[in-house]
Parts: sequence; structure tokens; C-alpha cells
Amino acid sequence: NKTIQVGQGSLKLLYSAEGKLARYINSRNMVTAVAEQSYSYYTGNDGTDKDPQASGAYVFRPNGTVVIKSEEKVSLTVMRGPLLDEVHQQINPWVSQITRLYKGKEHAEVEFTIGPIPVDDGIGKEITTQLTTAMKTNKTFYTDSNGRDFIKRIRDFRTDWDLQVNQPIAGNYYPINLGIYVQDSTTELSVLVDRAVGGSSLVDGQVELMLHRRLTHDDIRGVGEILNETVCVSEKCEGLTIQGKFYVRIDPVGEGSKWRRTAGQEISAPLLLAFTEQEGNDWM
Amino acid sequence: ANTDALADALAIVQHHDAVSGTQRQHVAADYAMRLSIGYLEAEKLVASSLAYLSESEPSSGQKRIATKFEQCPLLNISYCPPSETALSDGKSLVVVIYNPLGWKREEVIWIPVSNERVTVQDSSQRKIDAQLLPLSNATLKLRSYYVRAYLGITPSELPKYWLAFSVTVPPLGFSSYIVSSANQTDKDRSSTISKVYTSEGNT
Repeated sequence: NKTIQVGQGSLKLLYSAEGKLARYINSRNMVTAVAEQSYSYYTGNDGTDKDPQASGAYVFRPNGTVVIKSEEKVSLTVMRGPLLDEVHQQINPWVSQITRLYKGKEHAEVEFTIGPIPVDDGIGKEITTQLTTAMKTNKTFYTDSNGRDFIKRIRDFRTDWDLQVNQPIAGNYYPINLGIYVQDSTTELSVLVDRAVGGSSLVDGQVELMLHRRLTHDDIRGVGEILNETVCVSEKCEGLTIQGKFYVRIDPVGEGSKWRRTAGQEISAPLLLAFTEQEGNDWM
Repeated sequence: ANTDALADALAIVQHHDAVSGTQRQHVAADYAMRLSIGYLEAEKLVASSLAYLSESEPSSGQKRIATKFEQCPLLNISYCPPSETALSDGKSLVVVIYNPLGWKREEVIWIPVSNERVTVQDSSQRKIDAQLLPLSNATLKLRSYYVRAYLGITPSELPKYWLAFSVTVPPLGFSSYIVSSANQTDKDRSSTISKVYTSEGNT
């Protein structure tokens, strides 16, 4: 009565009346999990005062550990049809996303559109999304190694030396080219991406991806320019808007690797389309 | 046609600044231009290969007519002139889909269309499940801005829908599908428009 159910196959997503993702259910493999999603941004370090190192293209250095939550109430539009269901969400004026559930597929596809990131307040912003479950992952997560094998990562820990944690967020971030996953004793949450992003698991049961960045200072580490991409029409420029996709699936533990391998290849080798015309019924 | 420019562009973007995205803006623009030149060249190669493969042997005295194939490199911003215009002049749109992987794939593909009554058939003239999804205002705004920024043109006609249809493509092979305008009376054969529900207010 107070939830919205989306999906026509074995995979269903439940949204609360407030328009927020609440639960993930796969009736085929009996996986049911609390699943939430949020967007946040880190404010860039401006390199003034006592701390001279600014956030820039090379340096991810959030100003403190403050995460600013997106707006509370999210409007939700659901489109249903024979092939797929779509959930449209406008998170704020410059962040929106569409979640798609295809009939016959057991993953959710999330298409995000972010930008132009406003920086007229002089503060650089690095936009992230968090997928949160109740899984007990014990500080451990796995990220791909430049699109190849997944490597075990442990929060605030390195196998080869005693780590002194100066940057609790950035120090646990890894490059994600293919995907990231977490697991506990019963389930595993896998997230695959269609583009290089940053990612981590800063909280047990949670996966975080950094999707877009726009900063206002140079980090003085060699690039010599601020990370502030713009797109111009008739000499009028605005911040870059980006659009990408990530794919989410929850499996019983040990059963996610097959999907990560095949879907990963399908994402990086998409079907190629070519178009031509023909007259009415003049079959080619 | 060949893929030399694409090979050069891909070689250049192996630089560590390109991989990590820490290059200067004008360098990023240069990488993008080289990749675009490479893509356009490779597109010509694919078009001529497909034209050769789809050509039937002419009977004696007939001229060999090569079919012209186009791609939509800006499909990510929902800009695809072949699919947007083909159905408006009574012609059918032929979509050829190539699968570069070594296993059979069953996926849903998306093209922008202006017509709300369309039918999709496979190469055996079987009707294929298809769904129309309205293009959101945000998508249209993005399309309009980026087409002007990248191509310096303002597209005259706006597509109204994404047409999504399921395709099956063999390993390392291709399939073709035909999209045509559905007859006004032929309700059973046309694609389904998505039902829309909104959670705002009391709905």
C-alpha cells in the first residue's frame, strides 16, 4: 500500500512512498535485501588557511569528511511496458537518474545524468552515489585491477606496510574500470560500470562510486589548470553534463562472478548498430 | 577505408594523463578529436563491409547497387538522424546489429523515433516486441545543447520517443530488423506505449 513495486520478471525493486529505493527482491534465487541509494558530494579542499593542498585533477582531498545529502523528497515517475520498467528520479536540479529493469534480466541498470555542477559558490564538488545494504562486509571489498581480476581491498589497511590513515575517504578510494563488489556470509552485491570512476566501500554493506567532479582550484601537482570542464554554444559556456550507467545485482554468495565476467565484457563490447532505408515492402 | 587513424588515436590515449583524466583541457579536446576522426574512418570501413555483405548478386544486365549504411555516434545524446527521419517519408528503417562477442546475445536496443505507431519485424518478417518510452524534457534539453555544441547545428525536428525492441544476435555475427510505420487500423502490430505513473501529489 505504501510502496511502489517495479519489475516484471524475477527481479523486483520496491520503492517507498517518498520515492526512495527500499528493497531488492529476486524471486528466482530467493535473494531479498534491504537496498537504499543516495547521492552526495564532497566539497573540494580550497588549499587556503593552514592546509595548502587543494583538491584538483590529481588530488582527491575532500574538505573534511562532510557528506552533503541530496534533497529529502524525490519525485518518482514509473514507466511500464512489455519489455522493461523504468523509474525516473530527479534528485536535485542537476542530478537525475533512470533505473531500468528488463524483463528476463536479473540486474538493475541505472543511468545517471549529472551536471552542470554549480560552482558559483566558489566550492568544488565531487559527486558520488551510495548503494547501501545491511550486509556485514567486515571492512572488505573487491575492485577490478584495470578491468582484470578483482583484488581484495580492506578499509584502512595495506597488506605490505603499516598504514597511517590521514585521508579516511580518499585513502580508501580505488579506480573502478569494470566494477566493485562486497559480500558477506550469504549474499554478494556487485556493481559494474560503463566508464572509469572512483569507488570504495567506506561503510560496511555499502558501495560508493564517484561519478563526476568539478573543482575550483589547481592542485599544483603538474596539470597546471583547474579541473573545470565546460561545453560552449555560441561562446556561452556551462559546466559539463555527463551521462553514464552502472549495473547492480545481488546474488547468493559465490554466484556473482559469472555475471561480473560476462556482463563486464558485454558492457565494453556493445552491440554495433548500422542503419539504412528500404522502400515499403521491398525486402533487402 | 581503414582503421589507421583509430589505431593512432588509441595509441596516443594510452598516455597516463589520458587514462587518469588528469590532462589539460586542450589536450583532452585533442584526444577527443583524434578519437572522433578514427571513429569516422572506422565507420566508413564498417559501412562498406555491410554494403558488401548485404548486396545480392545482380542478374545479368542489372547494375550492382550498393546500400549505404550509417551509424549514430551521438546516440548517447539521443541524436540519430536515420531513425528520426526514415519513417516520416514512408520508408522503412533497416537496423543491422553486429555482435563482437563469441556468444549469442539477447538484448534490448534503443533508437529515437518521431512516430508513435511503429512496428518492428525481424528478417523473417516476424513481429518483434517493442516498447515506446517518452523522451524526458531533461534528455531533450541535453540533446539540443550538445548537438549545437558538437555539430554547430540546431536539429529541426525533435524525436518524441525512444523505441526499445528486443534483438537476438548470433556470436560474432549480425541480425537485421525492420522498423516501419504501423497502419492506423493495425493496432495489434504496433509497438506498445509505456504506461506512466507519477508518485507526486495524490496520484
